[in-house]
Amino acid sequence: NSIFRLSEAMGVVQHHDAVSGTEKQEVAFDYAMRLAEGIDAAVDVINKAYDKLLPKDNQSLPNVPQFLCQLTNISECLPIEGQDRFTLTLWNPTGHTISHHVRVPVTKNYTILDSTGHVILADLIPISEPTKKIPGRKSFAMNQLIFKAILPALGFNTYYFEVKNNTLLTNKINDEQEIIIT
Amino acid sequence: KDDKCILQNEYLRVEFDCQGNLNKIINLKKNIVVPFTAQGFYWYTSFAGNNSRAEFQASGAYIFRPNSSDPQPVSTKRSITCIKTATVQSAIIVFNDWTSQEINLYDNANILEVEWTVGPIPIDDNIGKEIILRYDTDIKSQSKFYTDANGREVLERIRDYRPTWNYSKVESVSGNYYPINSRIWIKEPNRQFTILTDRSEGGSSIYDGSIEIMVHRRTFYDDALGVDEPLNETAFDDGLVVRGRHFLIIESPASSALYHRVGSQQLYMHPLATYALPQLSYVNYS
Repeated sequence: NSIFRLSEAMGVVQHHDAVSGTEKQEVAFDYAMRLAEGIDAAVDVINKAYDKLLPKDNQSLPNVPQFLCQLTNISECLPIEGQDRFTLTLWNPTGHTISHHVRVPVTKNYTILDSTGHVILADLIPISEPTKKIPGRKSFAMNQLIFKAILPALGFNTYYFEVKNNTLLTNKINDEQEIIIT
Repeated sequence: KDDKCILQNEYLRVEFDCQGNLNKIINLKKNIVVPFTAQGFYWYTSFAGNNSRAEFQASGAYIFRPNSSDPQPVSTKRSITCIKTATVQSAIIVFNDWTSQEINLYDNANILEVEWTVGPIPIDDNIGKEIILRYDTDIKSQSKFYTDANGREVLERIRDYRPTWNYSKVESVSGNYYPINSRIWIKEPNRQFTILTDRSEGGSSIYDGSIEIMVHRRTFYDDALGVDEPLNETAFDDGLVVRGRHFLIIESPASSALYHRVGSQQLYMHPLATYALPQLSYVNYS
């Protein structure tokens, strides 16, 4: 039962101290460790599910493991940083189609293709100064790609990111974008 | 290129003045205007106490006990950067080194996103601080506000009142604080202002038309209720940085539930993002 460690940790952190963050510091560390270990174990379940949902014609190709980026709230995803290509798969757990705006921190500029080969329109905007200054943030990403994803009910879409060129991005803004600073 | 920063799509118009103050949010479809007299970060000073449960109990892990009912603004000025693209329009408002907010209006969105960042809270002055994000409107809420109980039933809260006993006001702020597990709102006959939260927080409506939500705190004293530690996060050199989001809905009371129920489900059951590094060209990958 690969998700037991996560479900057990989630059970533990229903305690009111965990919900509100009023536990002792050592207990907070223990909660964080339990959740982190549980999430790490549950990623295997995600991969096993996508192995079934993403069948390959050529079985000799190895499975490409999926991984989480849990620090995208501070625009940090180190494994994709500097890569020439990567994929983003979004799973919609609700029973209806949804639209969702995605932010992907990047060090290069990418063309984004959907599963049918269509280019997705995306905006490249700078990561805000307060984000860049967050203590402990290790990312070199200075920009983020934002696009709208339409996800089917209880389904997923995969987006393929392919680098446009190998030059590192500066803090340059597209001509179409408007910036007001006061 | 303009004096004012205005975020606008087909549903909402959000106006800021040149000093970075949120002036008003307009629901364009319903022609509902909600002016804001103030919006931003404030802090309460934590009561120091004497490590007892009696009269001088300190503000600590379990107890929120400010020593004044007037919170201080975290800064006297702020800077605003406004970015507009086809997908998103953003106002990034920096209050000081440790508080900022990014207000985002996405295309086709009828909910306004406020992403707040607080911390590390400075404690060089040896004063415990409890940080709130406050939204002051002109809505005549008549002492009433509404918060959910564990994401389930939303209950009516009335300032300085309890439905089952005669309430004597002692703590004017903390005595009116309630858990906000998913949402809080205030309303009048034709306007409702709802805030969805991305996590459990505490909050209140201390004045008519006002909603305040506590987002971070750092205290020096234990409240003698068993934790035996102040909420100081001294294990981290400078304290913690916390980032979260509020989602603002301006609607009529009759139709607000349609938006906050759908919005809260999308928050709770948000898409799961996973990445992969296939060493294949798109043609071969697809």
